[in-house]
Amino acid sequence: LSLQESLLLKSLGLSAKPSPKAPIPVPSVLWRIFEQRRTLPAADRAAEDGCSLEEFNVPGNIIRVFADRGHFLHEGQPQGLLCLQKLLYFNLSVLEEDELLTMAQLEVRFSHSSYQPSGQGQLFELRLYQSSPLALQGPSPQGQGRKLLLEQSFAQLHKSLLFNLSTVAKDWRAFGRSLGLVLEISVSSSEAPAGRGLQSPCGSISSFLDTSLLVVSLSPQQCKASRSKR
Amino acid sequence: SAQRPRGTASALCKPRRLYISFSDVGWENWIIAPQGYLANYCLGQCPFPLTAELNGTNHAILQTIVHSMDPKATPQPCCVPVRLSPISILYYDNSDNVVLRHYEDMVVDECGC
Repeated sequence: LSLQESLLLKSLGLSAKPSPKAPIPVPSVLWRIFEQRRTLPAADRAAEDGCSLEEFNVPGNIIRVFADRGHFLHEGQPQGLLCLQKLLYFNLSVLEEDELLTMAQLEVRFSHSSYQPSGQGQLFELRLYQSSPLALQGPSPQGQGRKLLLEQSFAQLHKSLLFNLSTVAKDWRAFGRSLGLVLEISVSSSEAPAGRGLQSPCGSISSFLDTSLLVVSLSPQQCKASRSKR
Repeated sequence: SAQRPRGTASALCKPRRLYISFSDVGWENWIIAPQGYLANYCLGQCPFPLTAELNGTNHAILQTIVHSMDPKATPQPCCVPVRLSPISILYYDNSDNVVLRHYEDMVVDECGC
């Protein structure tokens, strides 16, 4: 039976039977796509191209959501304008060698939005740095060995922010590394702390919840049927 | 030919219901959804003459003729899946990541000889 099972797992693209230890809740985007496909009529399901994902408009037949395995470098009381600094770490080594990574999207989530009826939400600045592998091992990846990937101002009106990291993830995967990033959220310099009265300058950023990385990849092993049809 | 193949309709090659429950194979702790699915399987005879409903290949048609002449030397053609459809499976991998994966050829929709 174990030989049969391992053969079956192999044909499903798994080297061994997974045994999850601390499973995260299933992200809503995955439930939504799963339900959409499950409710398709049989004829439509058979005609579906199993090697592309309409939802993201990219080739792929596997969607993974990686939980962040990093840690906080700074949270709580603001240091100057800096409200939050966190090392983000995503282990991309679980992708099989023959899998082609086609998309990576970072989600930064907050537990609630802080919509202000006046439309004058507090302004923050988000910076995302690529951390060097060496910096990932050290206690503080500040300063040297990091490269600014993106910078964006935002008013926290939404529960999550999405960033396309496809190019970075492809590059890192090509070098066989896991993806290490540093996330910084600070109060916009135009928002003088003194002008906010007794409120904490970091305000609603305390509702920061977590980050995750959605990765789409294509396993050629499961695309044989569609290729031959074409 | 309007002649019906030998054997009763229920004995002819066609899809049969098979529900696969992942808990039956001990996979319930890592597969999130579905908990099981209607996979079906093919079973039945492919007797001479092969009608259109039996989805016979040219080879199968010839094999049934040869079989009817000498059943001991040549077996009847096999009843096998000819159209399958995919399913998606949502599961946890060994690193506790959530994975949604699309698998081809998981459900038997049609059988043939």
